[in-house]
Amino acid sequence: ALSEDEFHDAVSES
Amino acid sequence: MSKLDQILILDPPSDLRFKGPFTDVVTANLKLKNPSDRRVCFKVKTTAPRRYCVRPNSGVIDPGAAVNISVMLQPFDYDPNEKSKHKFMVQTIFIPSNVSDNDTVWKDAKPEDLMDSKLRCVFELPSE
Repeated sequence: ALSEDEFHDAVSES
Repeated sequence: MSKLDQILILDPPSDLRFKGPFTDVVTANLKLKNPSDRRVCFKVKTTAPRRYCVRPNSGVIDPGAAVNISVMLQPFDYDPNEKSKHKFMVQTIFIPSNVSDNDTVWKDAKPEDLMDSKLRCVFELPSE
């Protein structure tokens, strides 16, 4: 299982 | 860790597919539907924030409503041996009736109130 720490807020601008 | 089941219906439910070649932006669509009778706040998270542009990356879904999210994979040099290990997570929480401000919802959120769904990214190459 992935730890949630690996997730970051997605960005809406490239 | 207590976990609530995700209330939103995700379409697709578990895989985001991106079709190559990856010389230009490739967009995958993700639909979030709220089948409940309460308003839901959502946030999109990813393990590769620099590789994707997500619009919208957060918001509110009214009861019975749905939101279409565009997940845009930025151009990169594709290596045929590369299998994407990127993952996305849709994190959601019911909006308490006494709260109007979304930032407050997340700030006050208790871990046991959060619901999440994880999706993995699949890179597809056109047949050579």
